[in-house]
Amino acid sequence: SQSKFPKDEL
Amino acid sequence: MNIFRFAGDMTHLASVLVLLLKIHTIKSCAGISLKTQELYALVFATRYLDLFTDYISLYNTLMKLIFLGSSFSIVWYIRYHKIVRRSYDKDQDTFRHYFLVLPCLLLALLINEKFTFREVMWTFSLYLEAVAILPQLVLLQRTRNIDNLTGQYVFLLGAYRALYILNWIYRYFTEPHYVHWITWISGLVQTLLYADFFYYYFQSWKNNVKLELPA
Repeated sequence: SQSKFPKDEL
Repeated sequence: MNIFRFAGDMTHLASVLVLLLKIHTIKSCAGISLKTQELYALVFATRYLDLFTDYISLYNTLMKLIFLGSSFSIVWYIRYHKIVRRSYDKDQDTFRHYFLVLPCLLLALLINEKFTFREVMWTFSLYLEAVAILPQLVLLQRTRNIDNLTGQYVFLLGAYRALYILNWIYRYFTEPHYVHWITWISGLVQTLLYADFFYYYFQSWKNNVKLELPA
């Protein structure tokens, strides 16, 4: 799926 | 992690350090928009909500702490430090930045990848960061002589997101299913807002003249 947490980018 | 993203993070870090250097050493915030700094503090506060809930890497956590700490301390310096605050030009820094917050919040509620609190807050931070530089760019057009540190600060702040675009292109081609339209479009809009600044910054560097933006 597209949205996932945690986001790895700052 | 790829070289573009690392370069982007380092450029972003450099922009923060240049600003802290300017404010902390010469105790001046001339030419700096408090409104942009407040918007950036809000960007980091809403983007790093997972700071204490998810651990990705020491690097990730460290950088988040640096960006949060620096943005809030810069706002504190300009608002409350007895010497720095004197050099803040509140008559020129008049952009109604609150008019940026609400539309970004509404847009994040409408267009997001998943309608959860964290995801909407994260999306809001992306939209807000895209426009956060506007008060600063408006102030630069009103400030006749832009000092070097301020010019370098804005340049580095714009350059970091341009490097992130290269990072997204790289990840798109190297990672299957890596598609984040919201992030990409916000980042592109953000970088395009710097286009004219980059042009005049490059011209001043090439002709070795003082940086000046046309009114």
